[in-house]
Amino acid sequence: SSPAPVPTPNVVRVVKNANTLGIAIEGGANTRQPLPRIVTIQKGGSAHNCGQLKVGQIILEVNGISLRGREHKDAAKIIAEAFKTKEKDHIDFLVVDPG
Amino acid sequence: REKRLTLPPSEITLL
Repeated sequence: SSPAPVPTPNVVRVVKNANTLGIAIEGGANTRQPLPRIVTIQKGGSAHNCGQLKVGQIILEVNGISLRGREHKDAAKIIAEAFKTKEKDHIDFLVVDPG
Repeated sequence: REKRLTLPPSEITLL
C-alpha cells in the first residue's frame, strides 16, 4: 500500500477586514502541542471572513517568522503584533493540515 | 511518545 501522503504546508493570506483576527490557538514549545494549532475560528473575525483557515490547522510561520521552538506566549504575541501593525493590511500564515 | 505524554498541556489564547 502506498505511504500516507505528507500534508504540504500552504500560505493563507488573511486580510484585516474586521476588528479582530478571531482565532484561538493552543500549543507552543515544551507542551504536548509543540506548534500552535487553531482550536477556534470566531464568526465575524478576519480569519473567518478569509474562509481558508480551518480549525485543526497548525501554524508554522507568520509573515515569514517561524514559530518553531517558540513558547505559547511568544507565538501568540507574534500573531497579535502581526494583526496590530499598520504596515500591512494582511497577515500571511504558513499552515499545514494535521498529519 | 512517552515524552509527549509527560509534557504539560498548553494554554489557549484568543486573538
